[in-house]
Amino acid sequence: TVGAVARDTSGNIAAATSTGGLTGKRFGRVGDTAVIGAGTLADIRTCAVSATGAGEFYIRTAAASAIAARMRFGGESLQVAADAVQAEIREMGGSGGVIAVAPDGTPAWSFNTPGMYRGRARADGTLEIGIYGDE
Amino acid sequence: MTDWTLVIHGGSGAMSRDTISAEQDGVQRQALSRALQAGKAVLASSGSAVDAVEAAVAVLEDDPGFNAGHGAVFNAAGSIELDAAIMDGRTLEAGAVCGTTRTRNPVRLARAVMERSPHVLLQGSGADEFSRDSGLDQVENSYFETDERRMQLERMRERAAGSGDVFDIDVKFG
Repeated sequence: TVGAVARDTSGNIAAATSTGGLTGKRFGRVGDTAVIGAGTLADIRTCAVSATGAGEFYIRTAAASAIAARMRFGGESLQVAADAVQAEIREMGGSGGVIAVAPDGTPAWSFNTPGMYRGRARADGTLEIGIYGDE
Repeated sequence: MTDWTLVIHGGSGAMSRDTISAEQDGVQRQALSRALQAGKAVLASSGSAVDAVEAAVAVLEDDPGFNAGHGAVFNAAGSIELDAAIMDGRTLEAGAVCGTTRTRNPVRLARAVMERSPHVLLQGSGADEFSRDSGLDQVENSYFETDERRMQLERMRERAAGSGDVFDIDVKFG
């Protein structure tokens, strides 16, 4: 699974995700990527999120919407909300990660696996790429 | 306001310095960098967040090293079914497709659903037909195949044969 979230100079945010799913998946199986609010979400009131991992868990927890709800109704920061939802998914036995961005441009990523292919760039010149969890 | 932000991912999993060679590490980082550059080019010229995420994801779909587009994993039947979604935060417009098999860049098909249909989610042969009607780049399903993913499917089938359940979620890896 691959994905991107962005905040543009007009202040808008967007999310996109694309995947082949799971190796050996049953013909017809659909994961979280195409389920808006699970693996992909963009809502200017809260955040944009793109997820990767065991899609069934991200659907059952409505993961992207859960992060947005924690921000909107619980007042949590994006990073705190993203980490909390990944921890819940881990406790359920699921694994994966998310990338996210807030309307103010704050980026976040959170994953409960040893690694995640990831990168981020900002107008201030920040440009980071990572693979392993300890980077 | 000149501030912009772009974040990308190429999937999560059991990556470790023991399982990824230094060469593969470099190849993957270069691909991630290309995706960042594609999205950055849009944002730095005051383009839209929707254009930026589509551009970045399309680069990763075209790269054989990630599970999307060219390089996607095989299903148990030995074919490739692709899912994608895109969403605009300001309008809450969204487009998504699942089980598509012929569109080179599924993220572009998701965007076509968002912008040229009254729907949010199209699936299977209906999504493939909408892609043709929308004039998107069509490919054979074999375009998405790679030897690496075919070997993963074979290894999974061998392991599943041992577990007796071809759909045992525990023997799968994305």
